[in-house]
Amino acid sequence: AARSLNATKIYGSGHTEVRALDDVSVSFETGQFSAIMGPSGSGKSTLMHCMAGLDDLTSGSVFIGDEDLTKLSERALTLLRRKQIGFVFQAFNLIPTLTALENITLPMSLAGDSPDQAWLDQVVGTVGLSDRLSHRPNELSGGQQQRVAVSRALASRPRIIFADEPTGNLDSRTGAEILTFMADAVRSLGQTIVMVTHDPVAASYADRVVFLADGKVTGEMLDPTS
Amino acid sequence: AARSLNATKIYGSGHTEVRALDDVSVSFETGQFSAIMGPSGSGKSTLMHCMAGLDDLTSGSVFIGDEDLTKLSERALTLLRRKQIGFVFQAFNLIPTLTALENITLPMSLAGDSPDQAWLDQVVGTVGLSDRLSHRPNELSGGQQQRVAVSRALASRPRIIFADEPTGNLDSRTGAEILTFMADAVRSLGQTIVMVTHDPVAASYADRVVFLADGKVTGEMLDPTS
Ligand SMILES: Nc1ncnc2c1ncn2[C@@H]1O[C@H](COP(=O)(O)OP(=O)(O)OP(=O)(O)O)[C@@H](O)[C@H]1O
Ligand SMILES: Nc1ncnc2c1ncn2[C@@H]1O[C@H](COP(=O)(O)OP(=O)(O)OP(=O)(O)O)[C@@H](O)[C@H]1O
Ligand SMILES: [Mg+2]
Ligand SMILES: [Mg+2]
Repeated sequence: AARSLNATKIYGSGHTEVRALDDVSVSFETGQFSAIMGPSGSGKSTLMHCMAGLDDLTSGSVFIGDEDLTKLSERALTLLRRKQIGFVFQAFNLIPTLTALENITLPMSLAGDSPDQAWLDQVVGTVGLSDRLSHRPNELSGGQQQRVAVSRALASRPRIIFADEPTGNLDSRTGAEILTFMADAVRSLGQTIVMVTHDPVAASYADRVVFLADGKVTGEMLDPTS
Repeated sequence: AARSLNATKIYGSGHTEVRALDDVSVSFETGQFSAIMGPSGSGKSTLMHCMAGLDDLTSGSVFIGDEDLTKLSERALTLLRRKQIGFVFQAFNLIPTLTALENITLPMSLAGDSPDQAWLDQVVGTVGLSDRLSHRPNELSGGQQQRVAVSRALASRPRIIFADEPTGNLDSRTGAEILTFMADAVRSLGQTIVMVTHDPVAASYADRVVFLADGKVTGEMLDPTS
């Protein structure tokens, strides 16, 4: 579903240069729940942003399906992101002037699609936001904002979801409900999910874990158990 | 060091009213490492913001030492916060135009104090930010931003530190280093720390855990072990 080939991302230059990604070739399969783990600063968010076409590489390529994102026009890339990719940001990136519900359905509105109401109700119910939908982000707790961000990615059932630490602000019970829901979406609906997490318990819901350190892949594990 | 007495905080009114805090009386001792746990949306951030004088109560009182914050003028409250309270925000709240180092020393600059350089070096070294100090927040990873926020509260050695989920974006090793450092500051320097966390492992570093649900205290545990 998504892969990178010799992906390198360098910030700065000379002796202050940071190799956020250093020749990373990794592949995430369709219909699989993949996790990415690694120390803070190891390049996880950078990898996800580049694979989702939100940031460009210094060298190398990233593919969604057979589309090489580095070869697409700005317009084609925006269309692909809007129609095919869901992203849960580490800092949520909610629109402060929109309600929770408006934030959740925004990608679909932008893509000109209307929500599958039954699915939307199921997502909102599972993350526990049914009584907070009319509130704006600054009237929500940190974990509630995170759940809005998660719902926004799930609601449109995109081809692939990139989730950057989707349960970091949640108590273990709420986190488990969301992870179970994600694993079910992968299992029964064929949803493809790539999730960054620091939590080995969260990673244990995935089919495979890829390990990153200093911008490089250092290993992987199939069927992780925590 | 800090306590609340019948603290109530209500948002909204009528049938959309949310009792974020419902008659909460809790006390945190000087020189102790206290943790607050509870489900997402249970009132943890609200309690911390009210006890730090960042938000006002609907009814009840909060005290730092013998000072009733509900009785202070805006000016006296600002002075108390600046001189005596350190706060690690759940969303970090870093100044985008300042470097990591400038963000870390900002409270001291505002208070007209100069940093204890040896202590500052120790804090920065422990959180692992020595090579990122000249970078601004948008050039830092999520976990690095969180570490800047943590360092900012620790560097001025305030009378009391309120830390709202200080390790949520960190891998377990980096998190453990910060928690160990905090526990040492409490043990050997008499630092008072009140920490909200969703992570039972983080809570196990504390001397005592208070449990919150639906805006009420539901229990506590001394010497928590995970
Ligand atoms: N300005 C506001 N208007 C209405 N409701 C609010 C407002 N601010 C907070 N709330 C509500 O108050 C409740 C408590 O919020 P709080 O941020 O204290 O929770 P929390 O325990 O810190 O949760 P989390 O673990 O998700 O960070 C939540 O249900 C939240 O939606
Ligand atoms: N604009 C930038 N300029 C300079 N360095 C940057 C920039 N953006 C990111 N970096 C650096 O690139 C490295 C990788 O960052 P990235 O956000 O991918 O890490 P991460 O693995 O997601 O970390 P975390 O777990 O803390 O979220 C970090 O050292 C970070 O400081
Ligand atoms: Mg990150
Ligand atoms: Mg909170």
